[in-house]
Amino acid sequence: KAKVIAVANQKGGVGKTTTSLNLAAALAAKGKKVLLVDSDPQGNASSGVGVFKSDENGHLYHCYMNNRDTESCILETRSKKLSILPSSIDLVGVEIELISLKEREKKLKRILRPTHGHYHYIIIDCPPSLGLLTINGLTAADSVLIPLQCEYFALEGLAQLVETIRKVKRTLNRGLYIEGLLLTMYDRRNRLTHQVATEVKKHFGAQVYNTVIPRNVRLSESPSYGKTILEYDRKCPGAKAYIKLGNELLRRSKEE
Amino acid sequence: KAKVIAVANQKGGVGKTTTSLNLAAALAAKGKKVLLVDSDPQGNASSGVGVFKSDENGHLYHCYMNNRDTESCILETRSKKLSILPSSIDLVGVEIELISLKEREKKLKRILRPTHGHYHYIIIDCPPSLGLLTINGLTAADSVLIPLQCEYFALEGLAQLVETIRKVKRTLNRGLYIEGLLLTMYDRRNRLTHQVATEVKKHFGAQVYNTVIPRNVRLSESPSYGKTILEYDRKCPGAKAYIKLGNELLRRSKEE
Ligand SMILES: Nc1ncnc2c1ncn2[C@@H]1O[C@H](COP(=O)(O)OP(=O)(O)OP(=O)(O)O)[C@@H](O)[C@H]1O
Ligand SMILES: Nc1ncnc2c1ncn2[C@@H]1O[C@H](COP(=O)(O)OP(=O)(O)OP(=O)(O)O)[C@@H](O)[C@H]1O
Ligand SMILES: [Mg+2]
Ligand SMILES: [Mg+2]
Repeated sequence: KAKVIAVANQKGGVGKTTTSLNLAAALAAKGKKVLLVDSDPQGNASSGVGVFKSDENGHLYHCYMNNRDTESCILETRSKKLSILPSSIDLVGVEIELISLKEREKKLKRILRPTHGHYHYIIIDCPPSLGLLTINGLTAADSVLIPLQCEYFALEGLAQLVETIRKVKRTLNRGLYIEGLLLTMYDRRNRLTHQVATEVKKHFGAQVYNTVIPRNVRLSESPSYGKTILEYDRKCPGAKAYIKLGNELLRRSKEE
Repeated sequence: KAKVIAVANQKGGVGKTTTSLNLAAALAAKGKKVLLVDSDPQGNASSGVGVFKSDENGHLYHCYMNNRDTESCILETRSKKLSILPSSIDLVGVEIELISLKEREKKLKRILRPTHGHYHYIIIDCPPSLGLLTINGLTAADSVLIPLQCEYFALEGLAQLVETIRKVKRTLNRGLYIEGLLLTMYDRRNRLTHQVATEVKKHFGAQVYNTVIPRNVRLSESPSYGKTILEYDRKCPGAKAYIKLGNELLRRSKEE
């Protein structure tokens, strides 16, 4: 059975997509079969692995609306062992269109169920909100990985995110737990970075990954070529950090 | 009559809140009476001007649900001539709670109508999505200011944002126009910054502000003290850039 990890944080621009696609690539490079699910209508994870929106291909919105089966919407990427269930701008409408559906929060869980046997890991990239698409991600997942930018506004939203995770755990997904908190865009020279990091470790202790992702311009360049960081520049600090994160995540899973 | 400007971009973390509150402060410093409307459930604009959520005070959610009149929810800030209509986490529910309301897109316009006589400018900070809260912001506004991070993913979402503005203009708010595109977190040393800036100027020409906002750590520190950049460090590059933006915006308004 696949392990399903939702990558979520309602604060915008904290590195959810960059983490989803590069962690997925790092796990695939270690020989794991990985499915990346792009549940953000912006579709950054899809274009970040070189898959561009086109109406011939199936995408997640078709699955939400029962127009296609999940398997037919999954595409291969250039990275061996990494597949993607791409997004579409139509996902913006899901919140309203599913309003009267009973158990509308469990839709993604049902969509992913037939794929469990084919993958070791399923990584879900969530949009910057706590609406129905993110709730579906949290309900479909075994655990939640929380990317956290070392900035004041990002810290402010953390309590709200943890509260939402608790609510989903209580009412929709009893087994849900926090996989870990990942410090992103970490800048050693910056006082604020250290203040935020200290604060987060105080509250979350061992749940904070030892691996931090440094601010590294190569990470923001690689999506413009439709490449993961491992394809674009395997030797840069950003690639090394995501490889290290993959190893740390695998090590922690073994210990469970 | 006040000029109403929505600050919007569904891409997360591009500087919407940082621009809303610091532009509002720059206009207030020039002697304009300004109301900052925080329509993001995260409430970053509210805490960025030192107003913390408390249930005694009224906030925007009360106005959406007709529990309080607008005036009673507006608070003064430490900056002279700058007032705020604060946010609340309850705004997350507005999308679903207003589902059956006729003209639910015009709610914010009606909420702000009684305040027009008291202000020169009303600045609306929008959340990172194209849902009902942002649509209300675009419908209540005379124009839209689009902060744009000089990164690939931010560029990718621009077509979708412009399309949404066009739709709102056609169906809900005939007079809506683009006030300008503001390049944020601009890093002169970074090749990607220049590539994105060139691309944006090619498509939007004179709509792109001459003023750019440099990446400046003081801008990310000031919110942790509940201060605008003008209060925190008036001499830093971030403060100078927002003062210059205020002047450019006032000059352009005169030419209209
Ligand atoms: N460690 C890093 N170093 C430098 N740039 C980064 C890093 N991580 C992400 N970025 C860049 O920062 C921007 C925001 O990252 P990203 O889009 O992954 O965040 P997000 O949380 O998915 O945003 P959204 O909330 O819009 O979904 C992107 O342009 C990305 O390329
Ligand atoms: N010019 C800048 N230089 C350095 N840091 C900046 C700059 N502008 C914004 N920031 C910081 O970058 C982060 C993102 O900015 P901000 O929160 O204003 O974006 P946003 O678009 O409002 O995000 P969201 O989509 O979550 O609403 C914040 O931590 C902010 O302090
Ligand atoms: Mg993203
Ligand atoms: Mg914001």
